[in-house]
Amino acid sequence: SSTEPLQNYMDNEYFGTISIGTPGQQFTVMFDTGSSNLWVPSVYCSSRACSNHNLFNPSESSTFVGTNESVSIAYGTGSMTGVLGYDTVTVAGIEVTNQIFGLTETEPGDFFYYCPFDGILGLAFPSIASAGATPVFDNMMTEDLVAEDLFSVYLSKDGQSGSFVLFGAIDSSYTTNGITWIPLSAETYWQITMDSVYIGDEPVACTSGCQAIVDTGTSLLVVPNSILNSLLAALGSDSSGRISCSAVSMLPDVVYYLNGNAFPVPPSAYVIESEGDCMLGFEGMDVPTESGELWILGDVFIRQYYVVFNRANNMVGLSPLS
Amino acid sequence: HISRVSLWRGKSLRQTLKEHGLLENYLKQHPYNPAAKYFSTG
Repeated sequence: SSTEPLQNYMDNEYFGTISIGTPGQQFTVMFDTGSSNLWVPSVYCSSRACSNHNLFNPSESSTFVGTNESVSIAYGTGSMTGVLGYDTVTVAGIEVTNQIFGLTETEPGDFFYYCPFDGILGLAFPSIASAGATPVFDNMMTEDLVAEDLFSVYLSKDGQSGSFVLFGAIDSSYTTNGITWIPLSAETYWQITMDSVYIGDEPVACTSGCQAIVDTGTSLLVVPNSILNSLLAALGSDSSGRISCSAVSMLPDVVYYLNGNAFPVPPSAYVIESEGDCMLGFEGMDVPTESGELWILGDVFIRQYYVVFNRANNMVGLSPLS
Repeated sequence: HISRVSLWRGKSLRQTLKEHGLLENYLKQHPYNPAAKYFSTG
């Protein structure tokens, strides 16, 4: 069995549609570069939590092949359990045959009822896939279904329209400011080495280098707990992250240095306004790595840069969006 | 060989739970831990 922590997805807002089976059954999924498995709810799930979602029905798919292998998707105090199966997965016209995926069977909590997506499609490396399941994009490459072994992500700033995941290509209309390529430091997550982090012109963290993960499945900018309070204070916030909305225009950029290049995130991006309140879009966590601290560059960062996830040469490409 | 999936921006689970008055209870029962996503698959 294997686990995938669902509680980490409670802030995510970008969703797309895929279909599974023959004929296709549609699902709203989150495209997550921070995990590697595909899972959707299934008709095996009889709890109320599943009643508000599209459920995959294997008996209505002529191409489904079941297994007896179990999978568990954990969230906080409980976990969804399910089984693994194989079927054709269609992602924007690309048909991936014999794709392994998880079909949930039980859902012990109620909150999933309100979850805005049905399932998750992981786009990270096979080395972190639960149950050894081959990720969708690996099958796209193996089955020669993509023109190039890369995919790219654009998240629009207004968030209302225009966001996309492009499989097999780089859209040159989003790279007019050039692409900076950063080699991966690990083929697990989309993990890179970060040189340092500045607030304005002042180095504030990661001064001896650290690790960062580019993760579409994380909404905010995640920083080590040991740094969070000093970072919030440097930006004029208390420990809750709340800040005066009138001060936003005077805040400095937070600048991530990656492979010798500066990648600024302006206050208009890292301050999140909701119902008249302004909050800094940072959250803390502690995950030590062999190379020191771990930072997560989530959607707040990705909205500033068109990101190319290149499996052909294991690099992340970043192009500033104007 | 080139395929674009359009993404739309919807309401987050956090926002939906907040609107239903369930967020506080949810966070009590499920302490939020961003680190749980990483290095937890087995």
